[in-house]
This record gives sequence, structure tokens and C-alpha cells, in this order.
Amino acid sequence: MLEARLAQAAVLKKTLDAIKELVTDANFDCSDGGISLQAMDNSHVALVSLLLRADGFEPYRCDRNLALGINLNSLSKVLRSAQNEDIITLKAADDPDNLSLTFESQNQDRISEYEMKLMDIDQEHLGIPETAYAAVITMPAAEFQRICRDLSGISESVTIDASKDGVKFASAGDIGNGSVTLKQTHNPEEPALSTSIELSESVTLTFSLKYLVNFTKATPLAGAVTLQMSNDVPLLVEYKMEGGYLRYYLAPKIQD
Amino acid sequence: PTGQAQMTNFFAAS
Repeated sequence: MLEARLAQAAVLKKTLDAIKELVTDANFDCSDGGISLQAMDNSHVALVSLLLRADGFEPYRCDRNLALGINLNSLSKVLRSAQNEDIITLKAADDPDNLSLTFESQNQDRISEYEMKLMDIDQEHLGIPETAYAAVITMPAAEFQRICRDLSGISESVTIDASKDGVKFASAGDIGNGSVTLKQTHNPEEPALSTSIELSESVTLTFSLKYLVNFTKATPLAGAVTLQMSNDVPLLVEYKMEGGYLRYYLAPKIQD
Repeated sequence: PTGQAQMTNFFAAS
């Protein structure tokens, strides 16, 4: 059986908000290491990979591996009934038909109990190769969100150019063009506000802004975001949170 | 390759 108690409902609520528009149904794979999810988006050009490590729960118990097939929209509806500060407990039996969710207020004067039906999802599990990326850019998550949102007003796509001079986000569309260049900065008091660029070679790739804007729905989960790029492989956008991560992969657009 | 093929190739490479 699974029993996982999470001190802050907000983590799960924000995580769901960050993936539910890309993925409709997915298996939550539960093992003694924690709860993970891996799913392609409906158009098969983006992949979502979530890990909530066991040590992020207190307590966490999972006797044998379980795949909980969940409709993310349904889970999101149930989680709307949880306050951000509530303590959430997830429970499932071995070979479960239902997932049980309990929301307790901080002072335990209110306990809400929900049961959600599970579904059978036959999901291909893709291997994610260990990759040494040519460019690794870490920047404030809010800055990345702002850039994607602003440039999506200009064009459907953005070209990200990482070089030793900085990282340039550029879009061109019918109404004109625009770009934002970030230089490396170091803010020792607020590391999450720094921008760092690690480069083994310059990389220039173009991506659909629709997807990037969707990925930035994870902004409330982390202060910083890391973009990792190499030529001809999918971009990795990673939000690290306490007790896990949310990663998105996106295939580059092919240049004419 | 299309975006789909790029994803498939990359994730199948592991």
C-alpha cells in the first residue's frame, strides 16, 4: 500500500497546475523512492517528468510499486478543495481502484476526505538519456516567464542563442521583432535572482512559445529555472523544488 | 526530422 503525507497542499496544487494543460491522463508511479510521473503531451513534442522524492513526505510508505492512473483534471478538481496550508495524505491499497485523499487544516480542526476513481492507463515509459548539454543557463524563473510571455505577443516561436556574451531570446513576427538578452549576473545575497551561463559551445535553437509559456506555469514552484540545450536534442527546462523536480523536454523547431 | 521524431529518437537512445 501507499501512504504519503505532505505538509503543504500547495506543493501538489501548484504541481498539478503546472502540468494539467499539457497532459490529460498519466500514471503516478509510486515506489519506495517516491512518486514520479512521466508523460508526453498530447501532440508528442513535449515530455513532462515529475519527481516527488520520498524524503519530501513525512511519513512516506510504499510497500510495493504502484501505478496510479489519474485523470489530471479530476485530481485538480479534488485538490481545489484543499487549502494551501492543509496537510495532505494520499493513500492507496495494493491493486487499487481508488486514491484516497485527506486534507487536514494546520490546527486539525477540519478534516476533509475524498476518494478519487483511478483509471487503467497503458503508458509507454520512455528512457531519459543522461545528457551532457552544451549550454546550461540558470535564471530567475519569473524572468523566464516574463520573457516568454512578452515574446509570445510578437511571434509563435523564440530563438534562444546561448553564447559567451549572454543568452539572447529573439522573436520575429508580422508586427515586428523583439529580443531580450541576459548577461551573467551574480547576486550572492539572492542566488535565485542570478543568471549563470555554463557553455561548452555556443548553441542556437528555436522553440514554440506556446509550449514554453505552458512550462512557465511551474514558476510558483521554484525561484530559479534551468534551461539546458544542445544542438539537435530536446531542450530541458527544469524547476527544482524542495523534495523533487519538475522537468519539461521540448523538441526544437526545424529551421527552414 | 519532425518534432515527434526528434523526441522519439532522443528518448529511445537511452
